[in-house]
Amino acid sequence: MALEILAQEKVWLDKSKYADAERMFYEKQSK
Amino acid sequence: MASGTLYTYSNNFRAYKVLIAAKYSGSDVKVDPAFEFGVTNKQENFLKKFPQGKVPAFESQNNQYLTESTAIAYFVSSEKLKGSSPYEKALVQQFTSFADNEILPASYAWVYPSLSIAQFNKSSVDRAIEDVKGILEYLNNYLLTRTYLVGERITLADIAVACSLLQLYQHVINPEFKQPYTNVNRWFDTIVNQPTVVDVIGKFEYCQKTAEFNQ
Amino acid sequence: MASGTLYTYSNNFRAYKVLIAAKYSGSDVKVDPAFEFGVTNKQENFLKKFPQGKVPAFESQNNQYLTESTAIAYFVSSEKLKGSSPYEKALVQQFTSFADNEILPASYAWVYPSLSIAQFNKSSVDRAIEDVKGILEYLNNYLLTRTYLVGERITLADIAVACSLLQLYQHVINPEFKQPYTNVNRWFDTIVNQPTVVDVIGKFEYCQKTAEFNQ
Repeated sequence: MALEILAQEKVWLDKSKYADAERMFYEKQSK
Repeated sequence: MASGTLYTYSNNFRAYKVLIAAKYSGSDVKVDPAFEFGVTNKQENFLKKFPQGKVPAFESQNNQYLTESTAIAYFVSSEKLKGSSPYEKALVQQFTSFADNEILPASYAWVYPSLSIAQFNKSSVDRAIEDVKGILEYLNNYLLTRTYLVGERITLADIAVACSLLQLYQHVINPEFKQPYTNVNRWFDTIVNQPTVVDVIGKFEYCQKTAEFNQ
Repeated sequence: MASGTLYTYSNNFRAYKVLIAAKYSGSDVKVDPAFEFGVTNKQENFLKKFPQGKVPAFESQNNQYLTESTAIAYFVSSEKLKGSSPYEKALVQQFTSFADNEILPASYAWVYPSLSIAQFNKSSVDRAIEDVKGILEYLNNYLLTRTYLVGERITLADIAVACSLLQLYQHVINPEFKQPYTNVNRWFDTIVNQPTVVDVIGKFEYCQKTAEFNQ
């Protein structure tokens, strides 16, 4: 049961992708 | 409440949360003009203070170091901004968490592909758009009978939620999309046009036309 | 601090944060045994209290409603758990934010595919493993000279960070992977073996062998 419930929870699986994109974008802007 | 130096790149909506909270609280928080993102936060003496090299990062006048924008916003805030009763304080924390845990993931997944900052993937953008509709729907119902999110005046809840919505209203929420959410639009407009907020983020420009996704 | 009813499914590490904080604080927080995930949180009278239908959700004895596990944990906590000086309070908030914003996304991205409850994608799992190494490295250095994360005794910082690491230590961090992080392992073991914590989560079983990814 626990796994089925976990599977229904909306969790942030791809944060690192956006965090990287954000970092690169603002590093470029900073330059 | 603490005063000191904030390290961040410009136009960082997380840093806005701190700077707006500081201005409302009367605490003296200055952005370090010499900070260069990608350079300063990789240098030895920065990493000694902030081992993860993340921004915004805060250094108080008493050399106390702090990261995580919500924690910094609380640190520079007056009691007034945190809610008055224990339950109001809890609601302020509920909304600051809601901004970080629910609004930001949806905002990233819609705004960044639209600005070509992140890869475009139709199904995840469509899901993000549905999530944003759910968030605006919830806030719209909640704000039907309220001027501010918690209590009778502006708190960190309004500041945190408004800052987490900035990129959405600026880049992708066009007039047609936001039409059904009149209470949120009124509330958001009230916040971004507060003189204290305008001092920090300047005149807010709403999105008129959502950027087309270049596949 | 508040007492009342917590709505959650069992084995929810977000709910553990609330229940452990409540036990340390002496506030009376009971999990509603009749709650059925996917059923109760879709019913009319639940959604009237908690429009987003998310758990954990808290209803105080004075019919105050609250969501977001960190906000609920604060609401049921004694002052002692929140840090003593203003700076300690800020550090506790820094770590509770760090748990939500940094540890959980890395944990989801590694644990969920390993439990086959999310799509397996080698590059994102490899990235998540690197993120977990970075997190353990940071905590390991930080805990070199400290018993607890903030001040001289257990606070919400320890409870929140330990709860956010539970799934990692339980499902994927095997003895070989964790070997370099002796300070974190000592700290984590101290926390999960506190009688108050064992009361809530039971005897903690460490991962011995990381689940092989079935592509």
